[in-house]
Amino acid sequence: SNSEADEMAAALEAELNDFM
Amino acid sequence: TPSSSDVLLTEDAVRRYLIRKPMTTKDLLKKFQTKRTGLSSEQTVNVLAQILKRLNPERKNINDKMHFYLTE
Repeated sequence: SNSEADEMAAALEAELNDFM
Repeated sequence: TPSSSDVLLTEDAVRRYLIRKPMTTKDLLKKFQTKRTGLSSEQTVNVLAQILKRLNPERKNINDKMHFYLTE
């Protein structure tokens, strides 16, 4: 679903923000 | 069992997409949907994060959204 895609994108960005 | 229609979430596949055009995290996630890769949502996020950390792509904002891209 769209909200699941949003959640996954948010989780991915959170992981990357720790690094980049 | 794997078939030729399966999508593989690999560093090479991500690199090829990011060389072709800038993409947001959502764009990338659409390319590697769980129903096509057979991975869970959590696995997808973790694997994609590891790949992006290794590739260390350039970032730029397009329409106020952060996009990743790579040059050859």
